[in-house]
Amino acid sequence: DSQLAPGVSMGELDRIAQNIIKSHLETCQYTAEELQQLAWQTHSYEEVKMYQSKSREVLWQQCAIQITHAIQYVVEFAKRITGFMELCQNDQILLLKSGCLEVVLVRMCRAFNPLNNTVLFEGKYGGMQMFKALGCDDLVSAVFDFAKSLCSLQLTEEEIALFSAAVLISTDRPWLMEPRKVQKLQEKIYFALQHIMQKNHMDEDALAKLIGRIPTLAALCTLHTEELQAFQQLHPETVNVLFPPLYKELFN
Amino acid sequence: LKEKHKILHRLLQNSTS
Repeated sequence: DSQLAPGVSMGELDRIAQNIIKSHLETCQYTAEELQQLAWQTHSYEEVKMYQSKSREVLWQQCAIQITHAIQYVVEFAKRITGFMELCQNDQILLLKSGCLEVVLVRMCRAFNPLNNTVLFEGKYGGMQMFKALGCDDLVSAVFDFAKSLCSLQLTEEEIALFSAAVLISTDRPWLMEPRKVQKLQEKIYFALQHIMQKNHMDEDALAKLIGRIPTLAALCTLHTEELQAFQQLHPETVNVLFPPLYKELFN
Repeated sequence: LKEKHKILHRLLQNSTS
């Protein structure tokens, strides 16, 4: 239980890390084994053509449903993190509202195959071309690029767990009521992540590289909001009537 | 914030699913 810094012991970091890793394993939507089994199940040529022939509204709705489903698992991830539930309700809502999509994007790298640039979507893997009908090629290709770059860091499940938590419990969100409390927790998570990454990676800069991806995560979320606003201008009834209520609450 | 995020607030309040 030696002290690493004032008020932080190795024992406490380990408890925080184990709690976060457990939460991640319980709420990650697909286990590593399930993903392994699905690995080379790709959508067929006919299935991809079927996605491409959908109307823009229908595919947007399908994607909104999948994103919302993933977000529900992220909410549960947060709820099982002891430190997160000790924050005030205002900050819990704020952190989830602003960070849930970023966490989904981090988690996405688990379900991304960098060997053929495919992502797990509705039960099988498919490439970017599957999403053509959305009409936001820039966003889709940026998301795929991000997933590929995250995969190249070869993060373990533990590292993905801790990095997801660090992205969620972020002091960069405006209007936090207790920013110092959030900062203390985030620092401990990064300490724990650093400790684990030093053991697992030859590259001393692995953590710095990972932190360096955070601006891209924020940019992807901004781009998503912009695309949604543009889509809603053209198809307000689709969004109002057919999109999941949680998706509208978070992004509208 | 709670008023504008009823669903999120409810998810946070509900017992673990």
